[in-house]
Amino acid sequence: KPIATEEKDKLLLADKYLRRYYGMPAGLQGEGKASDLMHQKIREMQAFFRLEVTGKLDDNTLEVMEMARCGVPDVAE
Amino acid sequence: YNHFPRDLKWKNTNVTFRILNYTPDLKKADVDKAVRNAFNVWSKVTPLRFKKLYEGNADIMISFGAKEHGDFNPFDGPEGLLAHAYPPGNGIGGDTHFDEDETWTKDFHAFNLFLVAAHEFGHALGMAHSSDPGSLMYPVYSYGKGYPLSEDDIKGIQSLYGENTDHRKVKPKPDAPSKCDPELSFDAITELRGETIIFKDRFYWRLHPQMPEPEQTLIKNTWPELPNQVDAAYENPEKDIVIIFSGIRMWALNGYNLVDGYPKYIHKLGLPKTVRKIDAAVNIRDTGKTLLFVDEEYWSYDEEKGTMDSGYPRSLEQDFPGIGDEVDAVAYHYGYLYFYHDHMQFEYSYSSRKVMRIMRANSMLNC
Repeated sequence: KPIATEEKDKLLLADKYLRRYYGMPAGLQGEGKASDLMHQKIREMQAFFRLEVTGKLDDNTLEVMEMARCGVPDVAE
Repeated sequence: YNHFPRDLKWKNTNVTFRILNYTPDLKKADVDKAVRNAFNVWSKVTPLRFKKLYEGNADIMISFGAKEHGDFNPFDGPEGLLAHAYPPGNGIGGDTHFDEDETWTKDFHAFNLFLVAAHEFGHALGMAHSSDPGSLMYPVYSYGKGYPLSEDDIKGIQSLYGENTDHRKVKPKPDAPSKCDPELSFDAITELRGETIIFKDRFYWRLHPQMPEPEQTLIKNTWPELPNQVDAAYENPEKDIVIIFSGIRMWALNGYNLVDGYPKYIHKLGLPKTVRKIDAAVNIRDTGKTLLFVDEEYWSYDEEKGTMDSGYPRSLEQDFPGIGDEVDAVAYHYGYLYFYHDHMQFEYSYSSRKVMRIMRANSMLNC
């Protein structure tokens, strides 16, 4: 069943956020499904922001991803 | 706090900066002042000294630009990404860029240029992001008055450059309280539409039945109008409002919105003028009474009548034996009062009038 637009938007937001701030390599996402690496990066981001570490794009995680913030990555490269 | 890899920093403490262009959102003088004040934040606690250049190449080159602005690290239009800066080093090292698509301000409206500049200059001096939600180097924007560095920030920058040799006094913000600190005490506790809100310093934890992990947030991030310190709080489920007390003022919240007409003075409840602070408050859902605790005494307020009950204040110790003579916070669940004092929590049976259990205050934070 095709992924609903909203779901896809969330994935796109997370993909962009994790690439920009958590060093996730580009071009990993399969069609409409979060990769294992993405789950791992979500866990990294949740741990950094002291959110509940689920590896999933829950509401609290998305809420933080939508906040105005600094452009420097959270994981120092 | 975190540093960049290899603890990148400037080799000497005299650092130069230059402002290449200006945002039209503010007067040039306001931008100059915001930038100077932002550097002063760091020079107050270190030997670092910042010299402004008007031409040539400075260590920290400051500019405003939108979208792709010359460093292949594009901005993203309004909101979202506000600014970025590069770690100390030659060339682009130290350079700081602000997203011109944002609205830059000099007051509490988003986004305050001084605060964002102080954060970005932290990067330009060698600080990476901190995961302490109360620190200036926390990646998410939040507005706060007063000296912006927290103890966490100061430890970080001083471990790179040392302390300020002429010892000018600063009043840093305390670090965010740790929920599993064995000595943790609460400022206030209340329900809010099925969630439990616990106030401590400038923060609150939010406990939700489906969220095993409490979420810590700055009070002002959710309720900008509230003060940084809450003394007491309770929910009146009938009216669907939460009353917040701080000093001699009280606010009413309807969910996450402030009810018009507040803040009001606590004396409107019928408390004597000698009362300057309420330690704890709790609504007993079954009786419709709200108990207000002040030092060793407490009052009973009838929510329906909107008046204080006669025969108060009464002695806390006499009416609730076993919990001591002062409380920090009180909650009521299914016939049990939970008194919090220092790092202890007393479960008190309202019907049988005795203490049933004694636990650590933060046992409800999964600690």
